[in-house]
Amino acid sequence: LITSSIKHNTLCVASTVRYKSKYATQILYGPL
Amino acid sequence: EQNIQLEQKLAIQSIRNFLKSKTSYDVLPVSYRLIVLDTSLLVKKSLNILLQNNIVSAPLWDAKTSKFAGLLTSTDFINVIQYYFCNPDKFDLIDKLQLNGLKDIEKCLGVPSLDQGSIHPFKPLYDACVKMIESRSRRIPLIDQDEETQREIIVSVLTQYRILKFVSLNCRETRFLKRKIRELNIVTDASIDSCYMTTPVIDVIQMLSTRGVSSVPIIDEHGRLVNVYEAVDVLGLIKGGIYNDLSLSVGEALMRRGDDFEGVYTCTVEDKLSTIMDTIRKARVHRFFVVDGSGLLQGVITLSDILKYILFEE
Amino acid sequence: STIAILPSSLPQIHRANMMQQGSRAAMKITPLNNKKSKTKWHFGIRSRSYPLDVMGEIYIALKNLGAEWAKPSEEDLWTIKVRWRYDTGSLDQQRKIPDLMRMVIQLFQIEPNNYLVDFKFDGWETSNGEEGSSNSSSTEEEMSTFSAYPFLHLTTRLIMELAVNS
Repeated sequence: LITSSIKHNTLCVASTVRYKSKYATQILYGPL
Repeated sequence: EQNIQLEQKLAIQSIRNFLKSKTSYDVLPVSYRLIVLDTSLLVKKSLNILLQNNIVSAPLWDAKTSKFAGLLTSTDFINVIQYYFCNPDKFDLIDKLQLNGLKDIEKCLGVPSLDQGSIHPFKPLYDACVKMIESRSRRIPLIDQDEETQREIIVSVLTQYRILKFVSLNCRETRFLKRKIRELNIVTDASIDSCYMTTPVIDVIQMLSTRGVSSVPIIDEHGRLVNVYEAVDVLGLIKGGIYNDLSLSVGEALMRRGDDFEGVYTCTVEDKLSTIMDTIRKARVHRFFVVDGSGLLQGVITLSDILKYILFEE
Repeated sequence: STIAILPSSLPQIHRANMMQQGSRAAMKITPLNNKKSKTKWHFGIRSRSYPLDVMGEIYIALKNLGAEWAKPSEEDLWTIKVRWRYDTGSLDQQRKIPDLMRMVIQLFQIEPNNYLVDFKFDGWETSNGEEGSSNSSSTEEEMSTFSAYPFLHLTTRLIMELAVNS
């Protein structure tokens, strides 16, 4: 899991997963 | 002349076969980012996230149902502005509006929900293009299923621009598209809705919404094209909190544009699709306004028009 | 080719034209600041608290969120094996969809007084005790359509709980 610092009460987490033979870094923004 | 026609016909068929032989997955870079917004985020927070990441749209994720919940696009922000103009007393509601409340705004305004549709990443790229044209949307989410949990995966979102750029980079046949634009019947003619620099920006936003277009050309008193107001400009308007200024003209609203805006692309009916596709390969262009020799507005060629021609004409 | 960029549409030229016309509002309206603040990413979450306090906080947060964990072994107090029900209600259980997510939470020391809590996805289980298929047929290698969103969602909830508690 990778995270970025909480700003404006918004949390941002991400995870890089392999999709077939490509790499997607899925970034999810959610409210704190 | 006949050679050029025959070459164009064969080139289009070859490009179409290319689109049928590739999948949407092939368009994806080897490594890429996908920004997804939780539907419980505030609309105004999501606007900051889009602007911070220099994007104009993002897929939504509903954590309650563990499902993809559609795309956030500039159309949603246009609806919010229109809702505000119909209900100026509801300012604080807009301030607290969450992404999962946007559907209610659509219902209040009586605007149709954008049918985004979606497609599996391993379907032919041609099918993704047809789906986008049918749904009149300029982007299509690629959705797969988690092998184990059958839960939806938002793999990515393909746009018409990305597909045409992929074609311009990979299909050498685009060089043989030498017939003049005037012969191809792909220009939306001059009766398209235009406005003046002094037109109130709210009227222009209404035009974007009621006509279902993503840009409105701005002409001078002689009918010459001077600028364009685009749907994505609405994001800057809201960010600046100036959308509640009824008297704002579209010329003043355009002062919000950042310096990285590349400018409005124009062409004439003498141009060819080969040079149009080459421009798409080199620049982030989303439409070409057709002008005559003295700059008078004649019409517009959108990426949808180009895609439709490639998919169905000749 | 007669393809060109319309000079009057370039932001600097448009602004000069508007100023020339002496538009009042134009004086006040500033262009959108397009300098992107680069997002700084780092693994997991950082902590400068005392290691045992960090572990205590994590166990409290897991308990508040209804998660379970395996009893830690004596020789490794800094790793927590978590199991967490991820029921989204709408999915019908008959389809035997694994609804227990496994996660490994581990505390690392980066330097004196600087620790990192790392979260790792560790497969699915079904609540009637069957292992998710990730352990049997398709190994990590083959399993290539994996949705990270449930994992991201649960870690978000845990981080919020830790942030709120702290």
